Formats: sequence, C-alpha cells, structure tokens
Amino acid sequence: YSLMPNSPKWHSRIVTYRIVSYTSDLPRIVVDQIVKKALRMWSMQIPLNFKRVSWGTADIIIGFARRDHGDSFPFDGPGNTLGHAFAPGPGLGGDAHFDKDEYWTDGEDAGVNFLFAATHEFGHSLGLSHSSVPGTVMYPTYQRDYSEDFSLTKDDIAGIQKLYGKRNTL
Amino acid sequence: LPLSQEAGDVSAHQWEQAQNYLRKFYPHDSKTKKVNSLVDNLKEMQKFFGLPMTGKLSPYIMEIMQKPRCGVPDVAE
Repeated sequence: YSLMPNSPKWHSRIVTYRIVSYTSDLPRIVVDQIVKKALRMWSMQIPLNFKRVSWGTADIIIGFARRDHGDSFPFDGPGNTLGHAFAPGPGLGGDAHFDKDEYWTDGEDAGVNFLFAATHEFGHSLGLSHSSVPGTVMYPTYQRDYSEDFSLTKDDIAGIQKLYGKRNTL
Repeated sequence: LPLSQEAGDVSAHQWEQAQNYLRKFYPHDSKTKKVNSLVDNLKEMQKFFGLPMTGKLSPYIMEIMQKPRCGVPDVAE
C-alpha cells in the first residue's frame, strides 16, 4: 500500500458525507445504500465513523459528473477513467467524483461495479494512495470480474490502519 | 521530453496515448518528485506494475494503459 504525500488524514472521529448528484443507471436509494456500505468497509477497520448529511457542507462530497466538472480533472467519457477522489483536507479534500458517462451497476449485470469503485475512491478520501499489489481494492486498474461480495485485502487494511489505527472491538 | 520513436514497437496513435497516460498518471519521479522524461515515467510505471524497467513500450504495457482505472496518479502528487 502507499499513503498520500505527507500522510493527510481526518482528525475528527466523525467524518460527514453528502451525496450531491446521482447516476441515472441506479435508483437513488441503491446509490445511497452502496455509498453507506463502501464507507462501512473502511470504518469496520478503523476508529472512524461516517455520518450522512443532506445539506450544507460535509467533509466528503460525493457526486457523479461528466467531462469538465470544475476541479481541473475532467472525465473522459465512457471507459478509461472511472472516478477520482481527493486526499483528506478542506474544500475539495476528501471529495469523490464518479464519471457519469460510465454504466454503473450494483454488481448484478455488466458495467462498472459501483460498490467496488466507491470503496476504492473512499480509500483516497481517507488518505490512501494506490497499491501496487494486484487484487487489492486500492490497485489502480479495474477488473471487469469484481463480484458484489469482495472485501478489503490485508494490504488495504494495513494501509488504512497505518493512518488511523485499529478499531477497538471491545 | 517526449518518448523517442525507439521507445517501443507501437503505432503512432498508441504512442500518443502512452504519452498522455504517462503525463497523467506518472507526472514525476516517486522519490525525487522531479518532473522526469517520459522514458523515466514509463520506467516508473513498469516498476509500479512489477515489470522489467526497460523504458520501452510493449503490447502488455499498452494493454494496461487501456484498462479502465481510477483517475488518481499512481505517483501521488
């Protein structure tokens, strides 16, 4: 695994998130559930909790956009770049953007598995960079055969716990 | 510095694609943080993916470059 330069991380134990735009490929409630599930994958390993807010500012702003969307990193249409996210910090920091031009799925049919992509991007939102270990969630390329029931690998967990420590299970 | 024509046996279109990919995802040296030549960036990419660091484009490297992926650079900025 690798961390973002200077190892930025959230210092509050509660990190807020807000979903500001959606894909038309999935029902909104499914997107909401997937985002919650993806964040939970990380929070199960570290002493950090996520709280959804419906308006106003939030640490992690999540949205779908196409082409140029105001952050100097335009998307490129179907294929290639699927999404990106920013390291923890103010403003754009922590925000996760997904390319609206992809066909997003809940893992049931052909397309990009949103749960997998979201879990990956939230890894960046929490401070992880790309892993060079194939098969990890933080590996940069997307394999088409990701099933719905994937989980974080040892490498992903070691990376996130390096930043935040382990969740106390007692 | 652009990749030289000797950097691999690929078409002009692939060559351009490779340069764009390297500029986007391997913008600088992972240790020194300095902007490198594209050949050095290609070596960085080969290192990341556990391949021999030849600095030459190959069909396999082109295959990796065409996979869907995250837009965050592999050499973190």
